[in-house]
Amino acid sequence: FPAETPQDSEENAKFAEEYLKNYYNLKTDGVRQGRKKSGSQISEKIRQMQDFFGLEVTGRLDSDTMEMMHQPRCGFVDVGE
Amino acid sequence: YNIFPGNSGWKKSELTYRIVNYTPDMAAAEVDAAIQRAFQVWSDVTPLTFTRIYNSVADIEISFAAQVHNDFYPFDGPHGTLAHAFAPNNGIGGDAHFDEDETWTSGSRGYNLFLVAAHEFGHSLGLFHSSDPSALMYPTYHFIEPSEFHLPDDDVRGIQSLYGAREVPVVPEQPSNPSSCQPITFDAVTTLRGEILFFTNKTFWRQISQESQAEHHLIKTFWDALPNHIQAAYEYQDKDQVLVFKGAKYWVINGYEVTKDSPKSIYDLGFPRTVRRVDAAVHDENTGKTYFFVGDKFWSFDEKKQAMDSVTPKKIIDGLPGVGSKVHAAFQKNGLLYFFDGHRQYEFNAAKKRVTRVLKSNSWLKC
Repeated sequence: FPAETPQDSEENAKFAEEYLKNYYNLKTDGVRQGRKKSGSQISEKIRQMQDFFGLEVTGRLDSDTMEMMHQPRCGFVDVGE
Repeated sequence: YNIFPGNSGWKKSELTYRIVNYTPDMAAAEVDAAIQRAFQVWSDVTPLTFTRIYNSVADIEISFAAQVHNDFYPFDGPHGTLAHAFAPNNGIGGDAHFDEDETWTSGSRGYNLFLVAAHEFGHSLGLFHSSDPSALMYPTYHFIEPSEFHLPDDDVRGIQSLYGAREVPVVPEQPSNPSSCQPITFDAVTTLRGEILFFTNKTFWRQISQESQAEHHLIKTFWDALPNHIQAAYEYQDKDQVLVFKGAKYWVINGYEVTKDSPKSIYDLGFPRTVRRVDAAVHDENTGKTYFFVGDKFWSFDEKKQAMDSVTPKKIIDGLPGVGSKVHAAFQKNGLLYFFDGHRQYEFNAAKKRVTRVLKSNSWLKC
């Protein structure tokens, strides 16, 4: 299997961020936030998403999580506004 | 199921809808039929009625649009987000929007409008996303044959928590007595301690021996804890168990008792979360493997190890040549495997790896 390249990771992270903005109310103000703060916020949203779908809750973008994010779906958010 | 926090649904039961525009992907009549049937999914189990209007604003406004479309939730081009709908309220509340960049169909190609609309109208009526993978209100799209669609129990409980159940005249719950000679499509088939059980809708045929006339019963009469419209079943004789599947759950039967720890999750068997139902299952005593059929693929499960043999399933046409691309029910008898697809049944010799006979689905039932 080909190893995941840094470019793949970057694309996954961008895709996941958009997904979490759309369906998990991830708030980003467009300004690059501090790595630690931004990372923990995204990680928390990934946990919420993994918990909702019954995936293993890791807070990381593992292959199961990415596969679920790529599935076609309803556009309504999964968490309360 | 979940309902929208702080929203208890519509205060009236007679609702109106309007189809504001059409997708060019389908004939207008096909869109009308898909939308009408999607509403019927919900009106069948509640006191709600849906009346189509044409010339004024309706409670539920239905439209097709691409990208930005004036609601702060722009669509994203093909795939990804397919549609969205708003919780009951005035104005935009209740409205359903479908992404025009998708390919909408009344079949399995592209995205089936009926299936997506039925989900969106659940939001229009006050249901939030469910985390039950077999529920209609689960957020991800999963194609099933619309003619085989039954509103899952989770959604029925959800919508009835808001609007109550539909009042229908009480009729005795006796199975109709259709002739077993008519063509029948079975939901699932399994052996049970030497008998063969053929499940269809709320009932099952029980073939006790090859000489006897088949009995016809309601599922609930024998196993009150089992759901209707089950989708797969198989017997594992070493444990004297029959496993019965519907959606993402399965029930374990010991003879005529359902075990207390049922239902269980199919994901405990090793399925990935992308699998939301099992179409058919059969245990092959010759190999000790159980085969689970999902769409056009099948998984091999090792009963001794209680684990899937591989993380990826095989194509049915590759592993079981001649059987077709889908299996709706299956069982094993006298060392041979029998696969059902509609009104047909394929007798398959696993050792020779070929189909040995094609039979009618009801060939085991004495007419």
